[in-house]
Amino acid sequence: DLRQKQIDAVVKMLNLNSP
Amino acid sequence: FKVLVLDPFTRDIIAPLLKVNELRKYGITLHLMLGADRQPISDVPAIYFVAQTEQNVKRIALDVSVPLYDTFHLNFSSPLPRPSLEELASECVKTDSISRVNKVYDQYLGFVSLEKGLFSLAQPRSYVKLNDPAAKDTDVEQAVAGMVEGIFSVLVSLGVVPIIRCPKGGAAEMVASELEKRLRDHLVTRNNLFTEASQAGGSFQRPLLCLFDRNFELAVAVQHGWTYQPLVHEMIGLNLNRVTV
Repeated sequence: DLRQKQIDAVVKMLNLNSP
Repeated sequence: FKVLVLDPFTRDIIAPLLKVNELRKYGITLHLMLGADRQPISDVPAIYFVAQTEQNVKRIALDVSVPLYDTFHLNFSSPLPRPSLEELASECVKTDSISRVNKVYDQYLGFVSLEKGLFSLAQPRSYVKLNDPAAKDTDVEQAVAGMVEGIFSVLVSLGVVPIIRCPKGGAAEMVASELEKRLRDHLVTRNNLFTEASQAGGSFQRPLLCLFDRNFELAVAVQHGWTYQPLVHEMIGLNLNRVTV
């Protein structure tokens, strides 16, 4: 699911975690 | 407490994914536009998520030099070109503010996910840019490069290297050959973005990526979906899953 993968990446970014 | 700084392109990426209350859940109390006049907020980390344009890099360097925030986490929707990164670094060194830049990330998020199985490259008027007889070569190249970067982001997110098929002699072929070049250039590096996905039990079967040219696929232009969503799209206009009446 591409949308979910993009959400996960954005959340990671907002939590200041590395990609 | 964190500040999120966006530009129009990345605002459109975030808008269909997360609502304002969901942003709060992740500690984002304020989201602002990079181009707007912003007041300094001390003791607050700022997350920048913007497109990799020269203009944005200049503005970020200015923000860091003020400084507008305590620390800067810079995220670019597609890879920041080397000269821009060097410019950012030299500007920050000049103003002795480099220590405030915590990290710089290439995010590969340069596309808009509208639904589970539908995304847009968010490139307005791309058809005109590619087909206008008065268009300059540089404009066409820029439009193609934008599409290639967007599709590349999608492939990185999915962790797949597809087999590419396209009709000959049009914009789709230009996109396909540039995309192939981009993938090949990237895959020669040892720890590339697709290594992790393949090691994590990724599929051995490569998906098929078909690129069509609207000039050759005339049937698409006259085919109308008889469901509610296309009807609304044609009658009122649908942008980022939103209808403005």
